[in-house]
Amino acid sequence: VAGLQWELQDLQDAEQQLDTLIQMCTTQFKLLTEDLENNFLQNLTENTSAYVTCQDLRSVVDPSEQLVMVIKAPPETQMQVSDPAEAFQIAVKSTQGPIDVFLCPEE
Amino acid sequence: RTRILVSIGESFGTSEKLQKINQMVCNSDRPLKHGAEGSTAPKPLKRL
Amino acid sequence: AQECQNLEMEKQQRIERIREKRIQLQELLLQQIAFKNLVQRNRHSEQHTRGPPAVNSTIQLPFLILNTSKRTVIDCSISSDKFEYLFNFDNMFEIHNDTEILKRMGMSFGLEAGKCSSKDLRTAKSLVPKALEKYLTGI
Repeated sequence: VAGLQWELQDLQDAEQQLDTLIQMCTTQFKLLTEDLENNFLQNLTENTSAYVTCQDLRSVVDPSEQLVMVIKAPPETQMQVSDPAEAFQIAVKSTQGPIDVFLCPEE
Repeated sequence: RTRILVSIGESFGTSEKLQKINQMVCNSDRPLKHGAEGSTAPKPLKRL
Repeated sequence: AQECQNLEMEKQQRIERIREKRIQLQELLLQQIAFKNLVQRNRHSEQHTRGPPAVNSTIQLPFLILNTSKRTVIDCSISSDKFEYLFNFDNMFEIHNDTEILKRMGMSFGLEAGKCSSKDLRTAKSLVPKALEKYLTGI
């Protein structure tokens, strides 16, 4: 029992350290994206620099054979995927703003 | 019947759930309309 | 014996949680590296091209990509306020989020596949907080 309690204490310390690092990473990332957004909204920069080009997409998804649909949705948007045995169906529902859907042009 | 519900719109995240959706759709034994004209499964993404 | 059994069970549960949290932390690290690398690439290319690309040729993060065969027939219903979309496909499709696209573009230096040159590893380390560098080496 004493041996197991020692091991559990070590594992508890390791888990707490991971929680701290995950929290740090998440916070730092949120601040980074908000900074870019704010700079753009305050006209400090011409854009957020956090974008991919259609060319980037075409380099990853072969547009000659694939139709590429881009979905941009506000936070907390829900995507429901139906049981494929019944239908290939997707429902996308937003509560915080309109959803933007467009096709990536072939060239 | 909804099989999978994903909260999107968050920047980054949900990768695992989307992989689950792709597997579920890909493994479904639903008869495909274009089956006769050869495989029209979505082409996997390239890795640069 | 009963107490030993309980402690052993708690130990296994904790080990499993630590494993999941390590994966979550690695995923966050890769996302952060890919994101910062993308921003640097865009700024760098904007300096060369004297300005950002045309707005209608760029897709701001975050986004989702859905790809399907060109022969797929898609029936799409949209609510008038564009808050709700319903898509019906007659064929299979795939969905990917921006992180996956950035990884495929090579923005995370191939770390997710465990293949990364020492030069790229140095660059990747410069993009994450000091306390997390050792996790990169672990990946």
